Amino acid sequence: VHDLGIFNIQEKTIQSC
Amino acid sequence: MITHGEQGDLAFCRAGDESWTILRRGFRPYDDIIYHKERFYTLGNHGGLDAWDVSSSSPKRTVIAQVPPVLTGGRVIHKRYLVESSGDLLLVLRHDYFDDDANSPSQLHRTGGFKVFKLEERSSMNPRWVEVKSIGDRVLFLGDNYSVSISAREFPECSANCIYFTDD
Repeated sequence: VHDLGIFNIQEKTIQSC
Repeated sequence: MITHGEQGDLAFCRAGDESWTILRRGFRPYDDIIYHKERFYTLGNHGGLDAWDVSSSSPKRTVIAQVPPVLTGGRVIHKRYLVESSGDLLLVLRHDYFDDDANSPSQLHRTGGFKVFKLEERSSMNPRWVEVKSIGDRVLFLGDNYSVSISAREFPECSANCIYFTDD
């Protein structure tokens, strides 16, 4: 499982890539 | 300045030097290094921040912030990063996915989130880490070797107030 993505600091959510 | 080798020795080399100078040995004593405001900063593996002046023949270490920020709610720090953004020195904590259900192996080793802190330097007191809830239009790229920040205004392909991270 790859562990990379974009974390939105305000929403505290991760968009996986 | 680098950490290198299996043990993660700390070493530096100035322009004109013919070899690297070892500053500290030990078992992976440092998590990250950054050059900021004409000094090298090292983040110890327990979270302490030091600054190094390597301009003289006998490099000098200064303790900047001994008390590292911690995470609450059962979250475990997976990795720490130093990154400069708009002139500030930031410490970013990466934590693993936290699930009350211990029987969910699919979430093991997945990043759960990040917390960002800024080094607040006060004239009369020791610097301290203060949590940052927003980095505005900045974008952080966290890397195993080095981390950088850019402006989403200058690079509109990137999302503002976001951290781009890779698998380590």
